[in-house]
Amino acid sequence: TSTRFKETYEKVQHHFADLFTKLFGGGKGELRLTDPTNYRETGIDIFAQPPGKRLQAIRLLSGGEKALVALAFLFAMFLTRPSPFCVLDEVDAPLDEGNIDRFNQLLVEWSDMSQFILITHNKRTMARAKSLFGVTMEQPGVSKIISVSLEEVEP
Amino acid sequence: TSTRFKETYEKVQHHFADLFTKLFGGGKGELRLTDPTNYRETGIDIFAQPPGKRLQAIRLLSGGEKALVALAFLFAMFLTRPSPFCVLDEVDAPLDEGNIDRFNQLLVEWSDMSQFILITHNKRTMARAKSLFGVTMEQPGVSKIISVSLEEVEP
Amino acid sequence: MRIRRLELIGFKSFPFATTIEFPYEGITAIVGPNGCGKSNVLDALMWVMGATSPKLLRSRSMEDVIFAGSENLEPLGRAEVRLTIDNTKKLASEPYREIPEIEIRRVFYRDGESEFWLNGRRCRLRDIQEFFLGTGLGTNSYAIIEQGKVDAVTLARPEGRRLFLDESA
Amino acid sequence: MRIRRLELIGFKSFPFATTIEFPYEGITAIVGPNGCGKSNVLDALMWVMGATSPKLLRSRSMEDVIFAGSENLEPLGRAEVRLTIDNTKKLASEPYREIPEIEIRRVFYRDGESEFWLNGRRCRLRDIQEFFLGTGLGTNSYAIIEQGKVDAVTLARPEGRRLFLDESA
Ligand SMILES: Nc1ncnc2c1ncn2[C@@H]1O[C@H](COP(=O)(O)OP(=O)(O)OP(=O)(O)O)[C@@H](O)[C@H]1O
Ligand SMILES: Nc1ncnc2c1ncn2[C@@H]1O[C@H](COP(=O)(O)OP(=O)(O)OP(=O)(O)O)[C@@H](O)[C@H]1O
Ligand SMILES: [Mg+2]
Ligand SMILES: [Mg+2]
Repeated sequence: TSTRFKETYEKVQHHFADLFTKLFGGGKGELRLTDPTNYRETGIDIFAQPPGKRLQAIRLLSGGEKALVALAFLFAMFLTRPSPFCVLDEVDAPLDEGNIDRFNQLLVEWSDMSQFILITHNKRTMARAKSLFGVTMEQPGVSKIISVSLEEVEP
Repeated sequence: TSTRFKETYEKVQHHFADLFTKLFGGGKGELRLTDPTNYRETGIDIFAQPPGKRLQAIRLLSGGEKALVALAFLFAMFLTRPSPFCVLDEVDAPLDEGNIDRFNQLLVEWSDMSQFILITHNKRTMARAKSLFGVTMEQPGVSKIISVSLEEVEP
Repeated sequence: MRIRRLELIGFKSFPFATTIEFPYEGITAIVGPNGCGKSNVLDALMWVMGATSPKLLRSRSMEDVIFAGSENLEPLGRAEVRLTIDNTKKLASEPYREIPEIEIRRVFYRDGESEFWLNGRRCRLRDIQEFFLGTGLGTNSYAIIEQGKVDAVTLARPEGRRLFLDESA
Repeated sequence: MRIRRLELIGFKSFPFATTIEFPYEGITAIVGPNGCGKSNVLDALMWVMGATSPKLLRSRSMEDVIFAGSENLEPLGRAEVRLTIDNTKKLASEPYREIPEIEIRRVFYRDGESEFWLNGRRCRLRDIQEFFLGTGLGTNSYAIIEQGKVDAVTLARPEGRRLFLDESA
């Protein structure tokens, strides 16, 4: 199993570096093993160098930068072994418009290989969806599903 | 000091009930002491009844509802002893448009009694501010303050 | 494997039978005001796929998944979720490989009884959990991110992060 | 008491002297892309007001508050923040009650040395912390909510919530 871990780790490492640059629009992301001599127990460290900044531990990043690093890591695993579907609940909340657009662009590119279900309050994300469901409580306390068109949610 | 705690608690309790209804646009919020016989050590429980729902512990609320309850509690203390200024960093991120508007409306009403400094990505919140500062990194890794007009950030 | 439809009956804030049909591929957005029931839909999906920890479902006990009543309606006695999986690409593991559509049902009664069904036949919880093994949708799934949990990756200790990797191996 | 101006020199991502003037009342919004330095401004305010825990400032050690360099610039040796308070309504406690404008300065050097100033005179950290006592801006302040911390109230245990109340007593 340790060769299997090594093979998986190398794929995830490659995808992470690639996705980091795509999501941040530049810069460099790096995974490192805490103990490369022991595949059975080693941990994984994450280093990030947003465009124009120095390479640093992720602790010093901003709220939005941390969320973007986390998404790069999760998607790196998704690309290593794509799951049949993917459900994301308001992961775009801390992101600015530029980062939301790059994030959505990636999902659009992958949308023929998997199903993506996004719960969101962000209009830019809604605009990229193929189908849109609304959940409402017309009767207080009782959830109901309604179909919603993009014009209804546009500002 | 226990009479002082009792007096403060009663004021906060009153403000919390009032602010809950204002922020949620209805419903009822309630504070209860975990041990009313011992003011020195008692804790404070929060109960929430969003409009049309049953009274319940805050654990079962949604992400946005919990943030709104927290804001009602923090502002109840602010109204009990207004601090000279108040700084809020992206507290509007989990809120939907209706709740953002009610939240901003409260701040506008209080804006002659204190200074409010809001860090936000939300355009509805930006639109209610009296003055707007932008932070940019024209030179990578170096923050600079620029003055921004609302037209520049409007969609 | 894709999600074709999800049906909620008496689950959390859905007292009446509610069906959501999902397109085969692409992005589906679920929208609505705070507290309307969006994250409850995600809870229903995780529950029918075999989630056992109430904490994962933002609940104190499993009973919290049953509709607890509203201003005008009484609490119900049972919660049921049905998940219909499209398996036309034969990605499911044996013995389901050749079956084009697979229905998974989970029922919970207020008295604590549970029922699990796979394509119309009673089964155990473990059978449902095994159905999703190896698809990346297990307990440390990188493919299901609950509200507020995206930070779990950056806040986790380095040893914790490898659990995600083991899921994708 | 109001904030009239905040000056950052070598603090976190602000290597060059930067001044922000605040209006006497009303709402001021601080905007900008992810990672541009908005929350660093809040950290600067908490730091000059006497914050001592690096964790509160999202740092591992106090040295993290000094500009650590960028692609083109070398790290600096000191961080300084100046806060000018408008006290025309005489709300400050003695001996500052009659002084219309009060400047608080805090400096930190990479060798670990600290300097604190109140209206041009050296003072101790405790003097700055005492200046803000009783204004609701102490350590359990309900008036300063850092990014992601609004949930601290709902996640706190009931005993933890009373700490906020003690601050407003
Ligand atoms: N067993 C139950 N019976 C009835 N209602 C329930 C039950 N469990 C949860 N709820 C209700 O569901 C609501 C929360 O729904 P949910 O978390 O899905 O909201 P949401 O749409 O995700 O909102 P947000 O945008 O704020 O995240 C709560 O108000 C709660 O009262
Ligand atoms: N000592 C330091 N020297 C140089 N740069 C620093 C220092 N400390 C933090 N930074 C930089 O500041 C950036 C974070 O800034 P900040 O947290 O203020 O962003 P923000 O504007 O709040 O973003 P978001 O919208 O994502 O919350 C990081 O990218 C980090 O590299
Ligand atoms: Mg939710
Ligand atoms: Mg920030």
